[in-house]
Amino acid sequence: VSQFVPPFTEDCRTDMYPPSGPTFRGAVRWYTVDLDLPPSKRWAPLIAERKNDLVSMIQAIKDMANAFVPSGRLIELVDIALPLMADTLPSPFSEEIKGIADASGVPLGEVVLFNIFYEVFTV
Amino acid sequence: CTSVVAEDSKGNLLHGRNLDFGLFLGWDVKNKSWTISEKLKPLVVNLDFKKNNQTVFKSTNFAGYVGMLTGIKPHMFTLTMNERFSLDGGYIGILEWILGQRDGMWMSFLTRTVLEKANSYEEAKKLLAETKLLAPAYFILGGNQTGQGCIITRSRTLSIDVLEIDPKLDRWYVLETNYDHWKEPFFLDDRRTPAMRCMNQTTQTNISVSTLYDMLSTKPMLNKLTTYTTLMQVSEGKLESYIRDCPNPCMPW
Repeated sequence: VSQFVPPFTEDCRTDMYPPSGPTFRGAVRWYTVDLDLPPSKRWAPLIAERKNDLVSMIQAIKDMANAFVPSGRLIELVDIALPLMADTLPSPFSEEIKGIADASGVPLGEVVLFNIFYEVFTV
Repeated sequence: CTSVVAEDSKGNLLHGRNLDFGLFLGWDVKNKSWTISEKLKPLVVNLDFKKNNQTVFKSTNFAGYVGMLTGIKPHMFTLTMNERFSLDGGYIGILEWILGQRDGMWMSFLTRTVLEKANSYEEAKKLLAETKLLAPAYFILGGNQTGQGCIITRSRTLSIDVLEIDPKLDRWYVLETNYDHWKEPFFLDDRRTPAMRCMNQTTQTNISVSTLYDMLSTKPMLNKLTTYTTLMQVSEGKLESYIRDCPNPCMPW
């Protein structure tokens, strides 16, 4: 009964492992990040495979931002101001983020926003 | 988020976490789901960071995000971070950064630096407790010896508290959601109580990767914001992750 009223607290589940059933959407793929490569090149193999998902996620954030500020000013601010922020970030993160923007074709400001979202989200 | 470090009766340390993100960032009425949480799930990847073809550390990440939220330095320590809300928040840190005061670290760059550079639980703990941050956070750290598990509660400038595993006090696990452990959680978001009830019901004798996954699969620790579950075993150097769904009825957070 408890799971049909908020907070839908269930009795403690058992025998859920190995994962299967409706709470398990899928396993997670492994990739190697070669730290011997220049920072701007490290993420290229991964991004080459996942860029469509990255573009789609960032588009969802943009849609939400445009819902708050229909003029599009907020996105403009991100695309103009945040690339300047990229140069202030410590190495190797600045170069890695630029490499991700190059590899994915996502504007640099939007990749920066994705990577500092934890601090921004507290707003 | 729900993070837990537990010591089994043989002294092995286990570390598990649910990564919940996307609150208030768009609700999909038709699918009863959070837009951003659903967009993040296809981006979940496991990463093996190598140098000279040797594993330095492993993590579960969102592709395109260079910082760390969940990681293991095999045979040394395991690290997760949970969001901490405070009025002295990240927006102040960002303002200081823009104004040129840059002595703080971006949270996920610190966790990445710790996983890459620290070579022991104690060294990791010191860095996480003492480095100035731009935003408050909870760092949940597991080591490779008995008693090595803690929750570091951080403000931007201070280490407010460190709660450690203490077998003498029969505290065989430490568990963090998104509230200071010495305060009651927000009553509409109490995931701590059911999580601890399940851990206590499991008992130290029976804690394992499998029963840790059971707890993290129980509502409301599993909720509509949960994107992935990660389980780590430091002594085996093992990290495993699973993308999650929460069938209705399910708490939005």
